[in-house]
Amino acid sequence: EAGGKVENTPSPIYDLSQYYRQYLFPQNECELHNFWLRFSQLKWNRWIIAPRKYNPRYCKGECPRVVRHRYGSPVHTVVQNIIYEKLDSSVPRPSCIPAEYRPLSVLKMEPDRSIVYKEYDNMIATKCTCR
Amino acid sequence: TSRSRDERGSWQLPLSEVEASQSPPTLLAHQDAENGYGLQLSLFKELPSHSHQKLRDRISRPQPDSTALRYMKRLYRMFATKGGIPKPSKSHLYNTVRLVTPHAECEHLSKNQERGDLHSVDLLFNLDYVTTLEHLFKSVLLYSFDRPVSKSLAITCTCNLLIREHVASSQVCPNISHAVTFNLHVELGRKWVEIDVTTFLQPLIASGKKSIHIAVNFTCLKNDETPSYNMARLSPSLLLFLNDTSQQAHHQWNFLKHKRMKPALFKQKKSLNEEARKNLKQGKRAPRHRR
Repeated sequence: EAGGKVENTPSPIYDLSQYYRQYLFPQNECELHNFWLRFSQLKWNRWIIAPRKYNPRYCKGECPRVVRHRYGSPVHTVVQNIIYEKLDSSVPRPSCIPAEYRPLSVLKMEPDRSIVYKEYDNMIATKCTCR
Repeated sequence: TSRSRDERGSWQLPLSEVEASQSPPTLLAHQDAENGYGLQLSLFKELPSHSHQKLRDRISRPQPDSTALRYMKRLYRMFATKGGIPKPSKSHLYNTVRLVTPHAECEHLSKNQERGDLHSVDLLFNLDYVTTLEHLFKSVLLYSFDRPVSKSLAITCTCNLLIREHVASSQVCPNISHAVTFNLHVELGRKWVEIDVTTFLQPLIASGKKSIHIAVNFTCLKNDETPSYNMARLSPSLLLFLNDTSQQAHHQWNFLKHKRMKPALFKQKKSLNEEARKNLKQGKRAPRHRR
């Protein structure tokens, strides 16, 4: 404005890293998070001997518009995203969920007091996707 | 219950206070002299018929043995990382290992043996929790010493295994017998001895039997140099290496096979954002990618 007041202009960014964070790398994006779970918290330590705790991890965050390249999402996810944005906002946006897992070895005690070592599949999330 | 023996080597089974107050019925069978076996004492711990579940559990269902627990914990450390991830192994064709302690025991003590030590034990193993989807890969009788071997041993033993139950598939031969002769060499400091009985138990477990009654008979040659350490006096556990084919179990061999066939899928190509972010943290410029 003529009075020298500046309005409706974005805050100047002098730091390149800030620029990247704000425009190229949005906050709260879909990614893996740690959560160390102790079996004693669930009272499962009565039959699970080992491990005493483990990190199953979980996926949390917002799914961006561009999901194919970064998250390996199927084409259907892109289509659903477009429907949400352009046509019908009641159609849910893609969710941030695990895409790949790792196994976990467990040592536990059966009711007859025999001891068993077993490898369970899909116990630890290793990668997130938007779907 | 704990077992003790007197200095002469005969066995006694002291009862705990609980068992003494409510002692389960025992069977004392005396063999006829005509059979040539002399006097044998057969002690068989029977399960009480009344509904004292805790007592039944204590007697019939052995508490987790500390030695067995120690063995399985050691096995766990061998097979898994500190984070609990199964270690990759090309020879790892099983994803389940079960250690079963005897459900009941029947000891046969023979006296007046001129050569070696003869010791026969009837063992009953409960396999209720072995599912039909768990296929046997290997089975082992596991003997553990209550203390590490103080001196290296090299002895020759003959182990006879006999299944006591009637096998429906074989009307002619109701019992299955298996003899194993081996030279036992126990190194200094060892705590366990494993005897492979896979071929012996394979048909039984494959048929889905929920309990196995085995008579184990040991004969070891003894000389002046051999200490009085007698493995036959120890009660073995049954170790089963199984391949669980259910969906919840991890099939490492399929995982390794798939990884070899399609390596590109598992080499996660870092995205531009991740790589650039990493460079930012390190104070580097974002990389330029060639067309």
